[in-house]
Amino acid sequence: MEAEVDKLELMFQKADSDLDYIQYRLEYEIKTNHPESAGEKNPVTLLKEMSAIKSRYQTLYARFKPIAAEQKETKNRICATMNKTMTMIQELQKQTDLELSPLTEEEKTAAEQLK
Amino acid sequence: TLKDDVSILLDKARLENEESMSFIKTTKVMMK
Amino acid sequence: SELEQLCCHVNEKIGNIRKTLSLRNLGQEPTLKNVLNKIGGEIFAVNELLNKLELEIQYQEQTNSSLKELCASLEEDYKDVEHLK
Repeated sequence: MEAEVDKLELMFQKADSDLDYIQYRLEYEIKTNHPESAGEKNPVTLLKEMSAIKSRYQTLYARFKPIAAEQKETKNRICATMNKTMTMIQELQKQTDLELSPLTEEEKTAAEQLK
Repeated sequence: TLKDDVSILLDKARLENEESMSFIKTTKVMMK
Repeated sequence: SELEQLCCHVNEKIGNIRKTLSLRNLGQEPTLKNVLNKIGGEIFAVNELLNKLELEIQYQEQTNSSLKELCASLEEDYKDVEHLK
């Protein structure tokens, strides 16, 4: 049984290296038939560049998603804390009869936006 | 296509950044 | 599952060879040569967009840390007001 498994493993390894060799020979033939000139790349190079930009996009997308989620969560926390603080300041104002200067137009707009 | 996906994500990232910058400005107005 | 991985690995290589084989005759006919050049141009354009996207994401990471600082300082303010109360 052991021998059979070893034999099978060898067959897979040979198939793997044969496939690598075929790929290498094909690419070599294409590069030979299409020497790269200024601005003209051969199909093999383009194929490699295409898979490179695909994986670069996936990497950037994977980086973007968590940041966007974290940003949303931080903004929600800021809004909640701001509103809590404003409420507490108003309560303090009532308790102490302290007259604070009224909110400027800019502050009113900002408070509305944060609500 | 991939180009469209990249353009869409780029626009989304730009929009998010603009929103965040204005959000930070607004919050700073209130904190003064 | 190891056998499946092995099969995927071999199939992927065969797929690449098939793709490369289909490219072999490309570039002989002038029309296909144009298609090739157009693809080259598109790849360049997508790379430019990806560069801009990468910059935008870096900027977003900076914005994220500014938001977190702001949130921390606001929470400090809230504690002060609470203490005052």
